[in-house]
Amino acid sequence: MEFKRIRLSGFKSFVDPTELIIEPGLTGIVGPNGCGKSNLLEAMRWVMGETSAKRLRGEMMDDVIFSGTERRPSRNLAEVTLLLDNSDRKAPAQFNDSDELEVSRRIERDSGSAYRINGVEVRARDVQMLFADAATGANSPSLVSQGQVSAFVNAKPQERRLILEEAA
Amino acid sequence: MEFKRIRLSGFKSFVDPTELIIEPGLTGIVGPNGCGKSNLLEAMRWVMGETSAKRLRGEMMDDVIFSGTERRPSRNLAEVTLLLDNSDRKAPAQFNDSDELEVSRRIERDSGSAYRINGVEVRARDVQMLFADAATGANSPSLVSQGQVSAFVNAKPQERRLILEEAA
Amino acid sequence: GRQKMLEAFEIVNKNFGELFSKIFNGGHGHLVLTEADDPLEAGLDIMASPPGKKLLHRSLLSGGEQALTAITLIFAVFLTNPAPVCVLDEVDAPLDDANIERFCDLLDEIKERTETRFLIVTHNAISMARMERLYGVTMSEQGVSQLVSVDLENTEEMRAFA
Amino acid sequence: GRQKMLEAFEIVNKNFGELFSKIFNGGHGHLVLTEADDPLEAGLDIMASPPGKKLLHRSLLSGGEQALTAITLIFAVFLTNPAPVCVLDEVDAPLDDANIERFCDLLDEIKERTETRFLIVTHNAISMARMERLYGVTMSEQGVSQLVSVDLENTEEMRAFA
Ligand SMILES: Nc1ncnc2c1ncn2[C@@H]1O[C@H](COP(=O)(O)OP(=O)(O)OP(=O)(O)O)[C@@H](O)[C@H]1O
Ligand SMILES: Nc1ncnc2c1ncn2[C@@H]1O[C@H](COP(=O)(O)OP(=O)(O)OP(=O)(O)O)[C@@H](O)[C@H]1O
Ligand SMILES: [Mg+2]
Ligand SMILES: [Mg+2]
Repeated sequence: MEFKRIRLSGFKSFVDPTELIIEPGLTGIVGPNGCGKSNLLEAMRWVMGETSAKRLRGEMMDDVIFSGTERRPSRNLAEVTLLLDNSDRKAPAQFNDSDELEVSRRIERDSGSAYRINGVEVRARDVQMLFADAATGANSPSLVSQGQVSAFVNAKPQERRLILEEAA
Repeated sequence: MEFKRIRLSGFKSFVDPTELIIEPGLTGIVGPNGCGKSNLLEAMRWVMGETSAKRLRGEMMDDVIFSGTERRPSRNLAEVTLLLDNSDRKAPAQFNDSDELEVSRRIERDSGSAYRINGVEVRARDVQMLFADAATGANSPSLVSQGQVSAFVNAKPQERRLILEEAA
Repeated sequence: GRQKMLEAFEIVNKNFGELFSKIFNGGHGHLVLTEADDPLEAGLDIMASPPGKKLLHRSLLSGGEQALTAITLIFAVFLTNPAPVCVLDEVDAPLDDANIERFCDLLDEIKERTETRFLIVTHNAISMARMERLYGVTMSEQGVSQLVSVDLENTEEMRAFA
Repeated sequence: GRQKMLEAFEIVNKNFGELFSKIFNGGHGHLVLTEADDPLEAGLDIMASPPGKKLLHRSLLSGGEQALTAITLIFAVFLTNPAPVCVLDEVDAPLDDANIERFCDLLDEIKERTETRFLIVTHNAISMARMERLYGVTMSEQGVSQLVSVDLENTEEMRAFA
């Protein structure tokens, strides 16, 4: 599985449609405090099936929907789409006949999330499994959120062992 | 009360006697990771009467005594001395006839701490009171340890209210 | 007891509002006492909206915005009852360059308003340059700390300590 | 279940030891399973001694040393089961300049050994300079984020994003 690009619309401060191409090697993401860097990274965790609003710094999942500014009204809809390369054909059978997989998640205010793979509606579980089988996912140790390193340092041995389970 | 200088010996990585002059205005303390900057700041909290080893990153108070390196043997004694200007004569009566106050704390392995003000042995409580009356002290909001800002951000409202009590 | 607490709260809140707009270059922040009618039991909550942004739950603020808000509160309390010494250990770590300059402006202002002596640990070259003097901590012998004076005019030497 | 866990532990421990000495330029680190005879119940503890220093309780390590140790463990796990993408949000914040260079060396090495694509959020000019490309996030309209390409050859432009 290879990650090719991510698109966001209405997700936190990214109200206007935005696209990030994910290229090989090292890509830096920079900008002033509060401009949206962590929001962009959270969009990726979210579309991979993150179920905890708290881990996305919100109190409820609707908090990821653009809530408006002094000039712009709030939105009722947020959508993130991830484009994956599947030429190694390692996806679950039902999706494994395409070169590409498009995973999307959409949330509507007060009515929850809907997931799709290549246009077909699926459950959150299917999306989580897809990424888990590829050694990644919203809770993978390869996605390190801001401040998580110091939390890790201070964690109890039991909590830290959970990371070992990701490797097994 | 004015802080004039601090002297350390045997305190954490400052095994050899060290002196820092505390001058007016802004003094920067710089150096690579792990060289001892936080240790130096902790020496100040410690001599002001810090009672919690945990707040000094240790498991027990003996952890502040130099524990040796590959080349040097460990010590059994640590001492920190703070020199204060008392020309405004605002110290407690028993110490208020001197222009200067020398507050020191000494710890001996397995036998606990001893405090002195101008050479006279006093209780930890006397030292804590001295600094509390001057709007400072080991737990004053004016001493911000490494990582404390982010802890403050994530604190519950009840915990944060304790800081308000320092102002009252 | 309760009266004193409320008076202190009012002063801290006023300081907080002033410092917030200064360090955020706009926006609005204030404090609220929460969760109890008796101020002696209440918690202290922070309401912060950076310039142009709506007031959202505090957790949605960015890492740098949250740090700046906490620093503002610490200084707001500090100004109500200035201490003879203020020791800050790497509080500028999550801040971008522009915010570090504003943070240093805040330090200059507090230094003018009070008699406080500051000890500021930092890795950041901008903060270093804004200090009045620098002490370097070194370990030329492994595991053993030593204090040295660092020449503020010598940028090469300073960079070596970043 | 238990066998698989122990095998994974052995590999992670080996990786951890190698990476630790590399990123600390010496010293020694290893992992231990703690608090239970059954590895499925055990906790994971870290033993770390930076070069020349004695093995002390982990909490006595400095802020930067603790961060570096955690990063090393995360990468040690990562190498046993490489992911297609690795996203790091400001993990270099507590590191000094020399350690940031070593951290970037580590990234280069992992990039060579795996097919992983990295997204690295940073405020640090050294990390920025070691990236292969940069995207800037801006809010020219208050509260609204936009993505722009940043020219790595243009140091002025890069600094504006620090
Ligand atoms: N649902 C939402 N609608 C609109 N804006 C939001 C929403 N959720 C968060 N924000 C805004 O996003 C900003 C935080 O963005 P983010 O955390 O990505 O910043 P950052 O670039 O990572 O900054 P730092 O460098 O300080 O970590 C906050 O100021 C907040 O107001
Ligand atoms: N009792 C002790 N005896 C000897 N060395 C000690 C003792 N306690 C702590 N140390 C050493 O002090 C070092 C940490 O120092 P300190 O926390 O002051 O670093 P620092 O300069 O603040 O670094 P950073 O920039 O990473 O925060 C550790 O490497 C630890 O081994
Ligand atoms: Mg962030
Ligand atoms: Mg430190």
